[in-house]
Amino acid sequence: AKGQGSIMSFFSKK
Amino acid sequence: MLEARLDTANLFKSAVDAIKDLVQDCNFDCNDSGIALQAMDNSHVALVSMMLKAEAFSPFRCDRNIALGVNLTSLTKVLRAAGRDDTLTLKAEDAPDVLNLVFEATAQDRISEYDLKLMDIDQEHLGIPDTEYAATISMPSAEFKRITTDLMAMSESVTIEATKDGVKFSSTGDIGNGSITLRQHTPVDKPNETVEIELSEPVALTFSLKYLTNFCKAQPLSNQVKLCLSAEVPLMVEYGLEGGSYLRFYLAPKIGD
Repeated sequence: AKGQGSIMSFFSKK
Repeated sequence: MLEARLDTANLFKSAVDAIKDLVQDCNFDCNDSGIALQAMDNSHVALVSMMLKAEAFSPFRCDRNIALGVNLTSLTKVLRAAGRDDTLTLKAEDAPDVLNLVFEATAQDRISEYDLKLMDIDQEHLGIPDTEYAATISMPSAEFKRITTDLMAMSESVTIEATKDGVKFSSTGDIGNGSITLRQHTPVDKPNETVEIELSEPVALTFSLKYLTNFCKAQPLSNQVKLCLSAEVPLMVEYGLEGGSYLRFYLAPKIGD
């Protein structure tokens, strides 16, 4: 099964 | 101070309605270019980014940056009191404790006024990089809603595959599998039914249907929705509004096997 990625691993904090 | 008036409350009601189940507390960041909002859902899987440009309002006035920390459940309660065709005026002082909302039904000479208590929300903003997406699909928003609802009956996730032949949404679950394929379609007399696929390279990604069905609550905002995909980056789902305003959702893909 595929796991759910986190949006924070793609977009960095400003 | 902020003063922003919409001809019809409809736009703001529908926008808040579309995001209130995804995010609870968020800042409406107001400046002279308009009212913006960025917030992640609790599990940090999805991100909402809304921009209501100053041009969407008439008049619009905001002298300095004001962050309105709002609980969306509370805002929804207040907005329920606004008729869809009422004019809506948002007002706030420079360092506000409350957001003042005025709904006017001009035909009935009826004016209602509410103050919504604001809260301090310490929210981190994420930088969303400009992305050249491998595939951009424009399609009727009602069709996207139907597809996500139908496939939700099969599985909790959907694979979206864009090729030169079309875009395929497919799900596999305990009871079997299902798929819907849309091909490019540009009826001259019905522009709202257009399906357009811009492709620089084929791409296939898997996403949680729970989030996609949630995004579809924005369907009343726009007849068309845009899906932007690239390998291994979040999907962008965009509901374009008049004058360059928008409501965008970003969803992290499912990863691994």
